[in-house]
Amino acid sequence: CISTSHQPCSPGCYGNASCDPRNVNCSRCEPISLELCMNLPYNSTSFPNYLGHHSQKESSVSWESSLFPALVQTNCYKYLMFFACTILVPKCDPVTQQKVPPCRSLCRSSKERCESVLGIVGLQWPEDTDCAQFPEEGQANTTCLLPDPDVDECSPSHFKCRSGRCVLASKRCNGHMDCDDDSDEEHCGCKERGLWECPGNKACIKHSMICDGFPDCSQLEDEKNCSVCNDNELECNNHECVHRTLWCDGRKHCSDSSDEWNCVSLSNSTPSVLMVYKTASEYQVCADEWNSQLSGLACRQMGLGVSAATVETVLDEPGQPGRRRWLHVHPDWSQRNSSALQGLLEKRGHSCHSRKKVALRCTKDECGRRPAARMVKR
Amino acid sequence: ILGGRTSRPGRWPWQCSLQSDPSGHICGCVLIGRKWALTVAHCFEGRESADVWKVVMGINNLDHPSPFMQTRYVKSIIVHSRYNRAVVDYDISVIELDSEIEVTSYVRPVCLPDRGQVPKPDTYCYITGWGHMGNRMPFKLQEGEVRIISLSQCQSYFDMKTITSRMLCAGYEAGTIDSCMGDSGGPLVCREGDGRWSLYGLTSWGSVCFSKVLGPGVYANVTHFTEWIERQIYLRTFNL
Repeated sequence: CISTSHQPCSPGCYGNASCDPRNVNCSRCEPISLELCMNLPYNSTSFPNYLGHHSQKESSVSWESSLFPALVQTNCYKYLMFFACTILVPKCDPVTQQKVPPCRSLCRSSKERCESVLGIVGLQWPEDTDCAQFPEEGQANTTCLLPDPDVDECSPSHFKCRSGRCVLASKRCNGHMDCDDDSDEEHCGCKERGLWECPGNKACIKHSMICDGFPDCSQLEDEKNCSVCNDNELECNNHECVHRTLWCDGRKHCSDSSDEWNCVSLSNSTPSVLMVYKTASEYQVCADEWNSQLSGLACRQMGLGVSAATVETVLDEPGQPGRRRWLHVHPDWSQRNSSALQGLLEKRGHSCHSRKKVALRCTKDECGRRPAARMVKR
Repeated sequence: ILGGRTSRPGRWPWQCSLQSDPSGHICGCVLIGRKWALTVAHCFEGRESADVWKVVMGINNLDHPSPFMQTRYVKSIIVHSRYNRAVVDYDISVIELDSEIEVTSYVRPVCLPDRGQVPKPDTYCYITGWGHMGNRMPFKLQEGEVRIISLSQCQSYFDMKTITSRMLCAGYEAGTIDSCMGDSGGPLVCREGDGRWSLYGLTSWGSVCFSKVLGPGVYANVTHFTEWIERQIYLRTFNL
């Protein structure tokens, strides 16, 4: 029902009526993604919910999704969070694609036990939760939800104290006693919380974040020792191993392309000498056969705009300390099937005839400037 | 934008509108190069295909096409692979336009911050967009000045959500000036000492902005993603 192509609605949505983008009642079951309500005995919902929200995103940032978890901490009613979830992300019947409401008794119990707690801090029970709108249990031709006696009263965003009370998971191990029995400050290591501890800053991260190519620990320990590559291989950012000779050849060999990252750079010296990292070594580029088109390409590849000037400078003298090797422009560079500079350069047996290496001055593209306000003579 | 004001045409030449038929404007976006724009990942939920989108630049009034308007179709969308819709983390995506824009006074890119360059708390920056104003949706682009808020202070406003290092908070406790529905993907820009404007945030999420629960807005922290953005552009440009 999301396009204008007049596709028929699903059977639960008014038979074969044409979809009208304005028809907000045309709802479908969708998986629950609201973090607060991920441990319900059902896993699909439909919108709008009983609070008038039109999506889970709207629910997640609503007043009620802050209110109920805060109220749960007061221990006012064991099944308050279950009730809250039945109105925030109502159960969707997979057959009829219709919402299943909470039973009136569940609504009333929640309101009776918790409304007064809200009153103490000057807040009101959500206006849209009139219990009369929900059916009585056992009422003919209707179904409604009641909590299972062993329903988990704390949402995944909460920690359950030994006393049974729910406190925010973020308050677990925060150095303050938040449970009435102080159980939130017991066993506070990452391991006890099912997480992995970064050796450096002792931060806890999920196990799924280890060796996933994204550093999460401050000293990157979660991305170390993730693979064992041979001597003739280098490690990709995602920890695959790729042969050194394939590194920076202008073609992707790591599945995340990291073998082709940072292949071209400029030295910090003046003038800025072009440096190319290829086959796991750093090279200068011989100025023989170099041209302005290649200068533009090099600057663009480094994200330094398209306008460039080439400066040629004398190669390091043989025998000098720190002498570097060089690359040559491939004779068929313009026909090569690579558009990245490193794929257009090659190692060659002969020397650099001009004895000059390439240095560049790149001019970054203009950005962040607003046109001046126009002046008008008055 | 709540509590903002109508902006002068051309004042924010990097602001663009991400549109899809038949709804028109869905999200904001920000031009960062001749062929590249940024927006947030959540704008593409359920609409991941590039074919259904177009990017409109150089306009102030959504209802009145301007002679300075440029429209480009979307060639590709790169959503961050770590985007998590449940907690709205890594909420960023790169848009590749089908052809380069013509840089004019009304259409020009903003700068990306250098790696590690973040605005200090209490710095004043600007947000812009065609999102909800609290009582109506505007036709004309709105702008608002917001204050950068530290992550720890921001976390105190959002007890139920984790504010991660991929997020940046800006606004006011009372929510007097804030971004709102429809501003998503639009820019939070700060003026640098040399007069240039840099993009530090992309409008991402916050409280229901016209409800009684207020607080600052939460933006995708562009500085965190600078390297990722540069790599995506590089890999696409050179077909790697």
